[in-house]
Amino acid sequence: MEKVQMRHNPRRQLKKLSEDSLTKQPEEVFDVLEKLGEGSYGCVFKANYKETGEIVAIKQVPVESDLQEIIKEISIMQQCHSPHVVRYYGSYFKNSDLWIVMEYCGGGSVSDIIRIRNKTLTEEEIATVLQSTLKGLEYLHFMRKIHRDIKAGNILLNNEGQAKLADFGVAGQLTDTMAKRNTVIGTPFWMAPEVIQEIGYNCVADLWSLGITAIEMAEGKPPYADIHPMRAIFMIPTNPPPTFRNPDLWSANFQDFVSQCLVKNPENRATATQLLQHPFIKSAKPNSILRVLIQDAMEIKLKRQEEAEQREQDVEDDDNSDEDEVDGGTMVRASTGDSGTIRAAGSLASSLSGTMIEHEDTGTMQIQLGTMVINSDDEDEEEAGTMKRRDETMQPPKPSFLEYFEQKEKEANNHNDGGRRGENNADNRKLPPEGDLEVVSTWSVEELQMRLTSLDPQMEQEIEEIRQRYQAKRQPILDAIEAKKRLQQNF
Amino acid sequence: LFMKELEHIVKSYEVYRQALLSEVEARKQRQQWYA
Repeated sequence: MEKVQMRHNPRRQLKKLSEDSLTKQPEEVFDVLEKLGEGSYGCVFKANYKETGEIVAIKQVPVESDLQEIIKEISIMQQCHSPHVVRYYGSYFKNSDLWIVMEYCGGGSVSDIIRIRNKTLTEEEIATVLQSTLKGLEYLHFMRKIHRDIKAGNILLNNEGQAKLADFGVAGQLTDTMAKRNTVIGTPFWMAPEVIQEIGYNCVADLWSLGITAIEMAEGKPPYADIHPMRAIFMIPTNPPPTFRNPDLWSANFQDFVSQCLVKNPENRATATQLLQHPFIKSAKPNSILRVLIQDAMEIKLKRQEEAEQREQDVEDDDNSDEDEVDGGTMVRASTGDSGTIRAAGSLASSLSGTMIEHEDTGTMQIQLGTMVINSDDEDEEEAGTMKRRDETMQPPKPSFLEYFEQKEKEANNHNDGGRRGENNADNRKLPPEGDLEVVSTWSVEELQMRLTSLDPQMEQEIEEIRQRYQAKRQPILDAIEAKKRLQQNF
Repeated sequence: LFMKELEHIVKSYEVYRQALLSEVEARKQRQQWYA
């Protein structure tokens, strides 16, 4: 299936859902194909966008769950327009679920690839993944957002081998008055010391997590993965920065890159922009080198699916949920000479996948290693006033994404002409069709402000309208009851 | 039913409000960068 998609649709990327699509019921718009995974918020499905035949990912979140968190995730994703961040297309309300439609990354997550192939990445592959990830982080940090859960499980690869940041469920926004947050959040082994210590942190916390992710991609698991996460939480701030288990296996450049990420004092830690200039990253090969890896993982996955289907046919009531990925024991170095590739213990790699739980895996470690959220964001904001701003991403050299912005501005200007035409329209102040939040990025600042101002009266008006509608429905019944009462009184 | 519709309206507006606020914030930051 994947191979067909790669062949027919190599570079086509969905920009947004059509207005027509956003007004329909989601099941009319998409064919839900298969479940990709389960997260703390709900399930993620692969789906076909019927209008264009493109593949998307749909996260189905029960509305009863923390709506503020979901809104935050949508809001962060829809503000991000970077080829290095998973794109958001729109949302739908369906019964009690919110369907969030996002970019589909055919390669899956880097941790999935390690687990499926039962093989860690080579230095060359790691450098390429890290380069795209750093570009995503540079962009995100420029937008004054912290991802807060960087790990191989949250770095997705598309079919072209481009790495993209995903899962903004725990991401945070820094505002001008709130430069450092102090919410303990993330996945224990990847957490920066300052995050664990709750002394306030900023964007560079993500770079610590990236250093841990680099080790994870090289060794199959992050440092301290073999010990209890609660002990690791104690050890990360007290011990010296972690290093490779066997440094002889890795080049000086790679080791230096990791050491620059894993600086305990965040003040001295390199930023994403600086790390993009590191020789290890500068010499990274193009994304295309990852295609082999992705294709390999897809083929193994497909083969396993076929095998599982076969087994199901053979023994209908056989529970095959755990068998696919089961692998024994300890880390074994692959026989690939000096490539430094190590075979990861499948069960461990999958147990560390954290927030996104593949449905085959049911290990208890997974529960323990999930993303942690301890303090609420509201508390952060209360303390924010006294915190000092640190503009760590506002440094030369000029980030590469500015070109992207300039292009986007041009696009936005074109759209704005349409927007201005719309201002004369009486319908202009109405809420955009459900989920079409993308449209806000095409409006001018004045228009955004105008819409914000008119939001409350507009909502009140809509509430009043439905109140009247229900009142109109209720009135004949009330009248009938009243009439009956009067009749009874007369008797 | 009325309560359900009411809840839906409030939630939709909240999502929309957050989107507008975030976009205003993003524009400010972008402008700061260009400045």
